[in-house]
Amino acid sequence: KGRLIAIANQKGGVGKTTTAINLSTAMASVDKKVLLIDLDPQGNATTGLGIDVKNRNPGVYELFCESTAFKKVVRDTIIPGLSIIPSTQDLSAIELELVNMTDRAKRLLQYKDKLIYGYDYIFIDCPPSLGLLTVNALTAANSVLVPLQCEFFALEGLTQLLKTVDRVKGGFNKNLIMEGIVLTMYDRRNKLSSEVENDVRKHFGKGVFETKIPRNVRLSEAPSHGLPAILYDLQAPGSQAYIELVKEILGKR
Amino acid sequence: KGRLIAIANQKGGVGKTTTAINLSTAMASVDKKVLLIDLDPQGNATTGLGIDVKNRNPGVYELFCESTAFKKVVRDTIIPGLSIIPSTQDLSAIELELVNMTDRAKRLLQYKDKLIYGYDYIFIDCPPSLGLLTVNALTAANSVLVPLQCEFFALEGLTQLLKTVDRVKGGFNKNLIMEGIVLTMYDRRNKLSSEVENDVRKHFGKGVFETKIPRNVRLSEAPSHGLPAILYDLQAPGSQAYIELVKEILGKR
Ligand SMILES: Nc1ncnc2c1ncn2[C@@H]1O[C@H](COP(=O)(O)OP(=O)(O)OP(=O)(O)O)[C@@H](O)[C@H]1O
Ligand SMILES: Nc1ncnc2c1ncn2[C@@H]1O[C@H](COP(=O)(O)OP(=O)(O)OP(=O)(O)O)[C@@H](O)[C@H]1O
Ligand SMILES: [Mg+2]
Ligand SMILES: [Mg+2]
Repeated sequence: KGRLIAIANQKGGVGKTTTAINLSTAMASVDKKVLLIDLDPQGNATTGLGIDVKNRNPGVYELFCESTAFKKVVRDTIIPGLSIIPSTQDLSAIELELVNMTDRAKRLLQYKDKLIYGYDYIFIDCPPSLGLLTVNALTAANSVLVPLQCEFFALEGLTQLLKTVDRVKGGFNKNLIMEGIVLTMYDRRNKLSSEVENDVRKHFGKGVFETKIPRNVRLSEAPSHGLPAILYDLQAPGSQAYIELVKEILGKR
Repeated sequence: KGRLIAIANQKGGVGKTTTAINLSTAMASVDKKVLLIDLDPQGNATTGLGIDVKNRNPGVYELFCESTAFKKVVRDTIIPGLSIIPSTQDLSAIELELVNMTDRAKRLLQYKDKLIYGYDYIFIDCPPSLGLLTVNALTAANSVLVPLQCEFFALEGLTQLLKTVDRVKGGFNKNLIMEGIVLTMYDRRNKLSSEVENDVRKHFGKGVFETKIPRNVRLSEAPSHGLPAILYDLQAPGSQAYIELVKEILGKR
């Protein structure tokens, strides 16, 4: 049985998509069968994996609203072993479209069996909010991986995120656990990074991955080529950090 | 009559809040009477201006949902001439709470007269989404200022944002105009920054401010002291850039 991991943080720009793309690629590179679900209407994960704009329907929106056949929404990527369910802008209207459905938080959950018997790892890239899309991800997930940028504002939002995880755990998804917090955009030259790191490790101890993702321009250049950084520049510090993170996740099991 | 400027971009972490805090402070420092409205449930602008967590109710939520007396929701800040309407986490439930109200997009608009006759400039910090809160800001605003991070994913979302601005202009707010696009986190050492700059200036010409906000660690350190960067470190390149931006906005009028 596979594991469903939601990559979530309502703070914007903390590295959710970059983590989703590179973690799923690194997992596929160690022969795991991986699926990435793009739950963000911005579709950055879909773009970052090179899926053409004309090849994105049907995607997540149809999966949530129209119960389209599962295999129709899955796309292969250029990475062997990695598939994606793409997102489109239609997804941004979902809060209003599903508002009167009683099971609006369980739209993704209804596919959980297909997901965990079809793949070893399923990663879900969440949008920067704690709305219906993120709640769907948390309701279906086995665990939550939280990218945390080493900045003051990012730290401020952590409590609220953890409260939401607890609320979902107390409601729709009793087995939800934390996969861990991963520090992102860590900059050795900047004392703010080490202050945030010390603070977070003091509060969460083992709940924080040893692996830190350094600030590395190759990570932000790769998406413009439609490639994960691991393919764009394998030796880059950012790529190597995601490979280390995979080892840590697999080692923890 | 004052001007109401929405600071919006659904892409996360592009510098909306940092721009809202420092632009409103710089405006107040040239003797304008300024109000900052924090429409983000994360409340980063409220924290960045040093408003104590216990002093945030009533705030924007009450203004939208309970028609609280306007003067009850306004707080002074330590900056002379700058006031703020704080936000709280309650705001994140607003999409669902207002869904059956016909005028749900006009909750802020109903206060427009009080705003433009009470202040010279009113800035609205928006959350990273194109949902009801941002639509409320666009419906009430005279203009939209778009912080654009010099990164590939940030560029991708721009078209969608401009479509939403056009939609609001075609519907609830016929007079809505672009105040301009401001490049943020510009890093001279990184060719991605100049590539994004060239691309944006080619497409939008005069619609892009001359002033660029450089990547500057002092901008991200200031909020942990509850101070705008302009007070925390006036000589820092980031602070100076926001002062230049104010001159450009005032000069344009
Ligand atoms: N470790 C890193 N070093 C340098 N740049 C990074 C790193 N991680 C991410 N970036 C860049 O920072 C920006 C924000 O990252 P990303 O888009 O992955 O964050 P996000 O949390 O998914 O944002 P959103 O909240 O909008 O969904 C992107 O332009 C990305 O390329
Ligand atoms: N020019 C800059 N140089 C360096 N750091 C910056 C700059 N502008 C903003 N930051 C930092 O980058 C992070 C993101 O900025 P900010 O929170 O203002 O963006 P935002 O668009 O408001 O994010 P959100 O989408 O979550 O509301 C913050 O930690 C902030 O301190
Ligand atoms: Mg993202
Ligand atoms: Mg913000």
